[in-house]
Amino acid sequence: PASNLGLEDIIRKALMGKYDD
Amino acid sequence: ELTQEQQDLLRYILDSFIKYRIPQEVTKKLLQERCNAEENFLLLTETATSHVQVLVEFTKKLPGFQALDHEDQIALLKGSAVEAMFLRSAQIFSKKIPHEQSEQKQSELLEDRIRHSGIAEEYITPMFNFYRSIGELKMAQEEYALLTAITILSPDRSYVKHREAVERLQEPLLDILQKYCKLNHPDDPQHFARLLGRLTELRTFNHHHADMLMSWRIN
Repeated sequence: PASNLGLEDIIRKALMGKYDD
Repeated sequence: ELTQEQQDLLRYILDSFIKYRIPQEVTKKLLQERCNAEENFLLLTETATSHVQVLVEFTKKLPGFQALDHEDQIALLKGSAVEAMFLRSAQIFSKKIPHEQSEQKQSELLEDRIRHSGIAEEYITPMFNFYRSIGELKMAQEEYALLTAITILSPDRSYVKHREAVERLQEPLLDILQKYCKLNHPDDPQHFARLLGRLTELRTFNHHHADMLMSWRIN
């Protein structure tokens, strides 16, 4: 789940437009 | 007065700020029935994740941001995400009367949820004090939007390589905010300075945030 991802991972994915993995 | 160009930029940033907010299906869950500490923890982390996602979308729309060095973009977002989150929360908790009763109830429920999430009291109290102090400034939505953008575009964050490039994006927004404060709060000449003071205060939350998460996880 997203809650297990670090802040930087969430930012990198969001910058690339990937939300759901 | 704001020039036409500044008015357009302000309008554009405000529109993005309003558009990119935590989706309703996430906030809905947060405002539904009470649950235990573990469920609270999961809900609040889900909300925080969602906040970072919409924050990135808002940031991408800031003029010039996408042209910055990619690693600098990440450094800016990493450095500001917590502060931007506190600003958003402040906007929720500092809402003044006239307050719809359902909204009042919702923010009370949310406060209750945060207070019973397992986060140590020593972190909770300064947080709600900050929300109160923001509330006293009676900020317009435009000020929240600009302040958030200014926070994100802080050239002095760790690991930012091209600081001048970031400064060039931040400065026009500071100009707009300063003018806006004079126009919107003519009775308080110190309003702009007070807003910048809150940004300094926000930075202390950034420092405490890691300790806060650690205590939360342990609990």
